[in-house]
Amino acid sequence: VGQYVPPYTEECRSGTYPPSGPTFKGQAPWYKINLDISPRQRWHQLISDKKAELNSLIQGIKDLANAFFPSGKLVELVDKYMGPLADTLPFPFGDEIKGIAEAADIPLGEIVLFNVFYELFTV
Amino acid sequence: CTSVVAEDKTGKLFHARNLDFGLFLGWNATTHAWKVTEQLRPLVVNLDFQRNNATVFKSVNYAGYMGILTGIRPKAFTLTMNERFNIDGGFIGILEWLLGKRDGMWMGFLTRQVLENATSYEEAKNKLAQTKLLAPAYFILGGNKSEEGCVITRSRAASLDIWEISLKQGRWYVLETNYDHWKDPLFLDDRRTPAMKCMNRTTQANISFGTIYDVLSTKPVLNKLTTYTTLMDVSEGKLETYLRDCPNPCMPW
Repeated sequence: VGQYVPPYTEECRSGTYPPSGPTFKGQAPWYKINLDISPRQRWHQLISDKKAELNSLIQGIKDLANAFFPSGKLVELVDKYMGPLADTLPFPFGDEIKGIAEAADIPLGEIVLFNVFYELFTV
Repeated sequence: CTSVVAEDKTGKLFHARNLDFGLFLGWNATTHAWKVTEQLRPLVVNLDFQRNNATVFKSVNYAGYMGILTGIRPKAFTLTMNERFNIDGGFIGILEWLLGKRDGMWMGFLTRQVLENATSYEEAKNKLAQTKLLAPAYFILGGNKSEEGCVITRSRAASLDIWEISLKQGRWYVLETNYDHWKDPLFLDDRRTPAMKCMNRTTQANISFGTIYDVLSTKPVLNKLTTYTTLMDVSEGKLETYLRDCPNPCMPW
């Protein structure tokens, strides 16, 4: 119960490696990104494999936005105004983002938003 | 987030991190977890960026995000970034970008460019310290030689501080969470004190992938926002990423 309330209460762990048990949820899979092929193509395999998970995340963020703005206007604004931002990004990032949006079948503005999430969340 | 660069008694450098994300982005009352954090975990992938069939660098990404938050350029340097919150944050940077003022760099794209193009610790450090950014950040950089490890505290315009490993001063590791190292962390979010306590208890003589994983597995360093733990060994070009969960009892951040 002490874990719910700061300050820190747990003793330093030991013997947790190699990972196992309830805090370990598996190893991350490996993918190759070939920098020799066009930026629009290089993420295709990865995004095809992770399309369902990526769509689920984007939908989750949209649901959250719609909870605050039930009219759906915020998502509309993202789709309308964030997409063109891709053309202003330095090479090769704009083309890579377009390739990701195409492979995931997600509106470009929503993939741009995902890629500038860090900048949005530093306030 | 919690990032650490540590040097063992032989001069070997280890770099590790917990990536925490999703605070206040929806709470799942059934699973007692942050919604976006839950949705990010299945997207975690290790990437091997290759040119001419040879590895240029490796990274850990969320599929669909092409900037770099965690990466290694084998035999040269390792890099992680932690979020730095500031009122002069990235929102203003984005507005400036939209209004046509485009002299700043997007954080994730800068780290990607550094990993792709910089060939040494010093070159990476200079680029990370000097490039104008759209948002403040902490860059945690490790090299491949003794005492090559630092935390670069960045505002949007400049480097505010570079805090380095210094064996002479007994500082065999640098550890960063989400607060300026010269200030106290928020009392409700002090992951630094337990992490440093566990590092100090481990001692330099015993530092390894295993003992660093222990530190990053200790609550609240491990918490409900933690999506993955990565361990990196620059000299061997090794990167291991483990997806994490923090079942109750566990701190929400």
